[in-house]
Amino acid sequence: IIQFEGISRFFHVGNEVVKALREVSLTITDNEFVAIMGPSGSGKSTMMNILGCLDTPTAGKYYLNNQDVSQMSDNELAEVRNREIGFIFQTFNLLQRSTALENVMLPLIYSGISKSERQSRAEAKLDEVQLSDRMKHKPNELSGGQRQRVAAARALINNPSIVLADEPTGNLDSKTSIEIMGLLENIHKIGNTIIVVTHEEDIALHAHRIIRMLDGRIASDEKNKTI
Amino acid sequence: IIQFEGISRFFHVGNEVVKALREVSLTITDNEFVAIMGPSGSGKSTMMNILGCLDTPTAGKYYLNNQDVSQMSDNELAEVRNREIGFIFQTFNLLQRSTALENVMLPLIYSGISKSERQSRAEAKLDEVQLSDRMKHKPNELSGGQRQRVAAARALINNPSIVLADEPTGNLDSKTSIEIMGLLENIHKIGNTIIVVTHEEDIALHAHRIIRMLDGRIASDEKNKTI
Ligand SMILES: Nc1ncnc2c1ncn2[C@@H]1O[C@H](COP(=O)(O)OP(=O)(O)OP(=O)(O)O)[C@@H](O)[C@H]1O
Ligand SMILES: Nc1ncnc2c1ncn2[C@@H]1O[C@H](COP(=O)(O)OP(=O)(O)OP(=O)(O)O)[C@@H](O)[C@H]1O
Ligand SMILES: [Mg+2]
Ligand SMILES: [Mg+2]
Repeated sequence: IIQFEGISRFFHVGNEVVKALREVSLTITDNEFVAIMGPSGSGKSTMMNILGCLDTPTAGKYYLNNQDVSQMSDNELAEVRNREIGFIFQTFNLLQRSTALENVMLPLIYSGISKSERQSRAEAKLDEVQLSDRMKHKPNELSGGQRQRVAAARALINNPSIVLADEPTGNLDSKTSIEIMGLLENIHKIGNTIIVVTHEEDIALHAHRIIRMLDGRIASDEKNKTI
Repeated sequence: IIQFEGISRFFHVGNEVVKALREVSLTITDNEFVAIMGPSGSGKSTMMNILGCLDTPTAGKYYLNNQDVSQMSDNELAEVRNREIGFIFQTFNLLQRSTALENVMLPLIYSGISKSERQSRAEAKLDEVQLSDRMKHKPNELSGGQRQRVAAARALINNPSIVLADEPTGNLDSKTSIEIMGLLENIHKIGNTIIVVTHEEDIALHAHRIIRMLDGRIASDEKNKTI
């Protein structure tokens, strides 16, 4: 359902060109659980932003469910981002002036369900990440790990068919990390696709396939032999 | 040189009171290397903000180098924050409109040295964290781990006698994490005090003493037996 063909992404800073992704080709099918690893600056978040339709490549083709993303209208893209994809960002990207509850309710706004139903679903999601007692807090009234969990709850509330999680456990203790990975595994079991960027080998071992990046390219792409 | 006596910090959110720190007492002497661990929300960053003179306690006394911090003037506090303490924040807190180089130069502004000297020292610091080729990038033109390294370089440029590092390796691959911990160990060896908040046991094992927090209190405080 995800196909990259020769995807490149270059950034221009002053006179220099940063080649963040260099002709990356990749196929991810339905219901895969993929971990992406690699050194700092190797292009992981850049790849995730393109996968999540938040950034466009400099060159190459991205087919999502057999549709060429570059040919989609703005409405189609917005639809895909809101309904199909759940994104846990490396820097959380929560709305600073909204509470945890309001942040988690946000993706449901165009789903046509009532406000009270949106609220009870968001409360249930926050309960799954043990934040029932922090629902009325704004992001600056939360700890780093609590913000990360709100970002996770928000990404998962729409039951997206593709979850993109960029370092979802970087600020979490081992117990909470295991709980977040458990949530992702449950989503995988009911048929969805999970792509996790992580620096931690034991987080990567939850996945069935491990892709390692280096300098904007895929250096290796292998099954997880321990599963 | 650091003494907490019955330090409490309460936050008010609507009608509720969050007891982030509850009567914490603690002594840290010169040239210690301390790791602080504990679950998400247990009060670690709150404690670090008080240690760094960025937040004031609700109750209790904080003596820094035998001086009662609550009795210091604003000028004395600013002096301490700028000259004595280097802070690597959990969320980096870089200036978005300044380049990596400008961010790292910032703490030297009141040190009385020339701009060209400040610039060459900042360049050297960025070289120590392998970011010589990213000096002109702004924070949003950097990867997560690169921002974390800029935050580290900025915290260390003044050779502060106390380094407070709140999850300094959360976004870093193992190789870069080891390099950052190496920098902190060097600073420790030349006589300074290092306090690191971390969720990762192998990062904590670089320290000589491990304090574990739980629900706003210190649950345990022990020597690192592996050293
Ligand atoms: N400004 C604030 N207003 C209200 N509550 C706050 C505020 N800052 C922190 N808290 C609460 O105080 C508690 C401690 O927060 P703190 O940031 O110190 O935790 P932490 O140990 O650093 O957690 P983490 O490992 O997730 O970073 C948390 O439960 C948090 O919700
Ligand atoms: N907007 C931008 N402008 C210029 N350069 C950028 C931009 N975004 C990223 N880069 C550069 O592209 C490269 C890849 O960045 P990316 O964020 O994808 O790395 P990453 O693998 O996610 O790293 P990390 O593990 O540190 O999060 C980095 O060298 C970074 O400096
Ligand atoms: Mg990244
Ligand atoms: Mg914290």
